[in-house]
Amino acid sequence: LGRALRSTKIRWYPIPAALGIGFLGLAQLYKINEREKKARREEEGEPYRRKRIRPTGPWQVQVMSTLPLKAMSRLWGRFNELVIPYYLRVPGFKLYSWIFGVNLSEVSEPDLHAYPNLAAFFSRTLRPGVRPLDPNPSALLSPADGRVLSFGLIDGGEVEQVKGMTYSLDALLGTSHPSSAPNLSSPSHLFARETPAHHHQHVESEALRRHFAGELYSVSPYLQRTLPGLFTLNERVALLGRWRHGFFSMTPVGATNVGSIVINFDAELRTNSLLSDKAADKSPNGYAEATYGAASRVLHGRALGRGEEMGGFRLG
Amino acid sequence: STVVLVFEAPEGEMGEKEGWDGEGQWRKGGWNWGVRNGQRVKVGEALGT
Repeated sequence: LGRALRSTKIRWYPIPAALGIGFLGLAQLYKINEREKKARREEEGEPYRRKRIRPTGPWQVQVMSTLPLKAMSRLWGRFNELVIPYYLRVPGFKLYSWIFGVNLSEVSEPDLHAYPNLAAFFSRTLRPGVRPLDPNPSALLSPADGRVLSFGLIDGGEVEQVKGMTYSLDALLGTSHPSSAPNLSSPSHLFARETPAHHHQHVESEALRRHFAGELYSVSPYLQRTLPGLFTLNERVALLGRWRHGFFSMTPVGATNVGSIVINFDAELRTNSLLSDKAADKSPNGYAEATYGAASRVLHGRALGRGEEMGGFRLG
Repeated sequence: STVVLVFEAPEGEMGEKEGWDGEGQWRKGGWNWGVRNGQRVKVGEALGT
């Protein structure tokens, strides 16, 4: 090797090094300049532009906030729309029901082959009569099957979350409520729900909708305890309306694996999609608003009956 | 997937029942919670009155 090296003739070429170094210098300068410009534009130009909210919290949350949750959620959605082979459907859905505690005798379609994929099974409907409405006319009904996470009184616009975390009502619902601002005596109510992914209206009321694009963190009780203001970070749809005692709102908050929120009387709503992010970003308040005034001139909103199914979560 | 309900409740004292009080006044009654934290509920069940 030594002899080979010594015997090889070394010839020096004037590689246009100056050119290369010059090019690298220019590229670097251009990049720094661009970055300065972008930072300046963010500072001054658009006060309303929704700054990416970086969640604070323990390292788990930092790790989660670096994950491409939206991309994963869309991928998960695509996966759930894959058609399941005919003979795998019954064992597959029986396994799913066993894991998630689904009572198959309540499902409206007894033949499980009828569901082509998991997304369809996730949005199955219940047989009529399996969820009777409480007969008491002054009762507020539960909008979904689920577990009560926390409830209480709103004090000064601060909603008490699980384990003492609080977040502001305006951050959750957006400011300038359509009707009288909720008085301090109004209780709030949090909810976690499981499948089936349908929501029912709890009382007579009418609604308008605000769609907040946002993150898709899982809204598991664990994350609710660790991520302050989780509900104001996640993608959500705030339905604002009125009932006989004043202001009423219902806000389904999206989650990683579920992702999409569907409202039966709102064909244009698209959550968990690039379009929705752009629409929400463009609006000065950071959410896209739709009013259902045309639906009922008298009520200035969409009238919803007691126990009426109004939509729910969809996979993907 | 979580649902947050925020609403205004009747003016009366929390937990006050509707009906005639000692001075012959009709009390509208206040809001009464019908659930507790961690409780499982199903569609259509009363959360409160």
